[in-house]
Parts: sequence; C-alpha cells; structure tokens
Amino acid sequence: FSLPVKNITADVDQAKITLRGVPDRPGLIGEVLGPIGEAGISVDMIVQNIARECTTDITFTVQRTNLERTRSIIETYRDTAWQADSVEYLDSVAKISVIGAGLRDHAGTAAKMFQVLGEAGINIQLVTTSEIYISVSIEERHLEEAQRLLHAAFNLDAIDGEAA
Amino acid sequence: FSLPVKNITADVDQAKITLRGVPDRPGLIGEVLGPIGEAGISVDMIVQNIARECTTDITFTVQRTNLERTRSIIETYRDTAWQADSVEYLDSVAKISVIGAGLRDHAGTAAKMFQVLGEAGINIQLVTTSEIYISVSIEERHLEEAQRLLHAAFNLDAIDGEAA
Ligand SMILES: C[C@@H](O)[C@H](N)C(=O)O
Ligand SMILES: C[C@@H](O)[C@H](N)C(=O)O
Repeated sequence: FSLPVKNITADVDQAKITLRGVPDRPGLIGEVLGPIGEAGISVDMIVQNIARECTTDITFTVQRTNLERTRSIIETYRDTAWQADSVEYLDSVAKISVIGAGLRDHAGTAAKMFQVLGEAGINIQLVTTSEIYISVSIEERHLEEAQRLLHAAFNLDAIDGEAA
Repeated sequence: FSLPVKNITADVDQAKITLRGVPDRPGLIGEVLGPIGEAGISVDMIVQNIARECTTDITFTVQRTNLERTRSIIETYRDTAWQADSVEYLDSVAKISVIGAGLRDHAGTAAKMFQVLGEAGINIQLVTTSEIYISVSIEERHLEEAQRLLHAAFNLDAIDGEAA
C-alpha cells in the first residue's frame, strides 16, 4: 500500500480577486478572464461553485505583483462587458497544496488534510482539487504552522518535503 | 514555444453533492468529508469559494454508484455534526478537463477553454484548477460537443487526444 501523499507545497505569492453575484450564463467567465490572459497575466487558482438563483461567485488568484494591473482590467470591463454585485481584492492569502498520484482513489486524504487544519483552528477560505492536487487558501500567518502539521500528518520528512 | 495543453479528458461518472449555507468555521469541511472517507468513498472534485456573511457552499463529486451511500451518510450527520441550509444531489453531471504542464504560466489557456465553451452556449457549472489541470463541470448532454470543440481549439488530434 503506497502512501498517496508525496509532497506538500506552499505559495505566498497569491493575490485573490472575488467577483460576487455574476450572472450564470454561458460565456461569462471567458469574458472576465479573457482580457487578463491577453495582458499576459497568469491566473493560478480559479474557483466557481454551482449557481444559486442564476448568479454565482468567481474567485481567482494572480501573483501579487499583478494585482494592480488585474484590478484596472477588471474595473475597465466591469459594467461594460459583464456585471457583478461587488468585487473584492485581497493580497495577503497563501496557498498550501497536498500532492500525490491518484489522490482521488485514496478515500479520506482530503478529509485528513481538512481535519488537520481544522483541529489547529486554521480556517479554509477556498478549496480546489484535481487528480493529484488538493489546494486550499488560508491566511498567510498560518502557512508555516500548516506546513509543519501536514508534513507530520502525512509522514513526510519535514526538511525537503519528499516522502520519508 | 511549446503548446501548454497536452490532453483533454472527460468523465461522466460524476454525481454532485452541494451543501448550501454551511458555517465558515475551522474544521467544518473535515467534519463533512471525514465520514465519507472513512466509508471508503473516493471524492473527486471538491469546490468551495470564499464565504459571504460567515457561510459558504461546498460542492463535491463522487462516482455515481456511490451517490446513495454518500446521501445516507450526509443525512445522518446533517444537523447532528454540522448544519446546512439545504443539500442538493444530482447524478447527471460530467467533468471535462484540460491537461498540460505549467498551465499557470500560459496566460489565457483557461480563458480560451471557457470562451470555447461559452461560444457554443455550454454553461459552466463548476470550475476547479491546479498547476496542470483545468476542470469544469457541465451537463452530460454537452460532453461530446465540448470534447470536439476543445480538441480543435487546442490543436489536439481528435482521435486519441494526444498533442498532434
Ligand atoms: C458563471 C460562469 O461560469 C458561467 N456559467 C459561464 O459558463 O461562463
Ligand atoms: C467552510 C469550511 O471550509 C471551513 N472554512 C473550514 O475550514 O472547514
């Protein structure tokens, strides 16, 4: 039985943009992110949940050095190309990811990550997953503690993060 | 310049569970997913956006054969371990993913995927990303068309999906 988790990575270079109450119509998210991609700004996490009463929220993260450029693009297109109830910008978030092949097949890996952070009183702001990553957004001040706790919980060598 | 997108994958074996209005407190998501992991049920996509007024929604997907078992676990723990305004269960969703190394560094890849689906009138219900995956949830009836359009948009050989 191989341990599913191979590594834990942390990234503080995250600035978060949250669009509240955008219409849930085809093409909307492409209209929002299109001009940002054309400006050569890389987008990291993109999170959107199921709409409620025909609107939903979209959150995405960029590198902190790109927050102001992203803000000016968003404010240019807002109310011309698309509408949102409000837009929030925040530059002190951090991302921590659990990485391993076939995470999906290891029932409970994500739950374990969430439980470890929960028991330490660390609030999870965003969650996004794929077959080999589980990433969460937390406050930057918790990042070091979160890394230490997750290394211990998944039996990883704390120094370089590789599976012990 | 290497093309960022290497492959497109599709998965119809997706059943979606959405918890509406859960309290945004540390430990909550671990309490929800813990019993599901303990039952040996693998969870695929997990999506949670930034809370609004101290509550948020959590969506996750399981294989369709596990929907009923997941439902009975959720209904057992609901109102005893955690609260939610409502819970929705849906078994006719599909996932389509764009896969490629370093997607984050290729500004515009995600926007292009979203624009292609938007122009075809295909509504995106959920979005979740990692460094090498961009996954969206759409209605199952759009899956074949979405695959065909994305293969063409990213210059992939339609037959086996590998980069042409
Ligand atoms: C909200 C947004 O994702 C919309 N559903 C779209 O397809 O673009
Ligand atoms: C909503 C849920 O993710 C909560 N913030 C937690 O940390 O568990």
